[in-house]
Amino acid sequence: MNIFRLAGDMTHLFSVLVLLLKIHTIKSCAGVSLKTQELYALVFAARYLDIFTNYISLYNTVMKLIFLGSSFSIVWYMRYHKIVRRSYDKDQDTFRHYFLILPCLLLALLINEKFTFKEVMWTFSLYLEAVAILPQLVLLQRTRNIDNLTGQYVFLLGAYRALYILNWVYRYFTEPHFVHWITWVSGLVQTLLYADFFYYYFQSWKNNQKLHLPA
Amino acid sequence: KEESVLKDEL
Repeated sequence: MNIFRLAGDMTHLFSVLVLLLKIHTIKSCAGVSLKTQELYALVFAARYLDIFTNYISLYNTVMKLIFLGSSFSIVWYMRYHKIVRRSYDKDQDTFRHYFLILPCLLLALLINEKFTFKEVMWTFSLYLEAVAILPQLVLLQRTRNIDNLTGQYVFLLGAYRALYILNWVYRYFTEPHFVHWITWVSGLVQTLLYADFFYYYFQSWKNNQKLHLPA
Repeated sequence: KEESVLKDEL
């Protein structure tokens, strides 16, 4: 464990807590994409298949349970909670996220480190996570007013993977033959997808204005 | 085992 990875995990934890807090306290999911939340639930389900069979550490298991629990409960809130679901903007959240799942699955079947069920599912979760934010970014472009919590959620979600990239650089230089191209490339693509959001987020922060993305 | 090295990440 290095500082970059710990910072990345904490940033990721904060992003899901910010979102859960928003939905649970103000009972609203305005501006939040259900599609992205469903993709993330799928990412964690595919990645943490061995949560009970491959014990690594208490920290690792607890964090996996938190990520699984939070992502599925956010999906539950947005789909079934009678108050929260009313604030879900399904007419705007129209990204066909099923078109993301299949290509990622096919790619995982073609490009992976080992052709086993667990490894292919793990690789699938990497590719899917890289594109899971797209429905949310599209929704932000459409809904003019981006409330602070949603903006912070997306920012933290992007920052966590950027910190993971620093973690991979650190591990590359400190651990012998630590080479994982698949993870590095998908992590880089994921972070680059946030590039323009980061730019506008920083601009709004610098000029102390409300965050708005150009149409 | 290199494979497990990466799997300790979240």
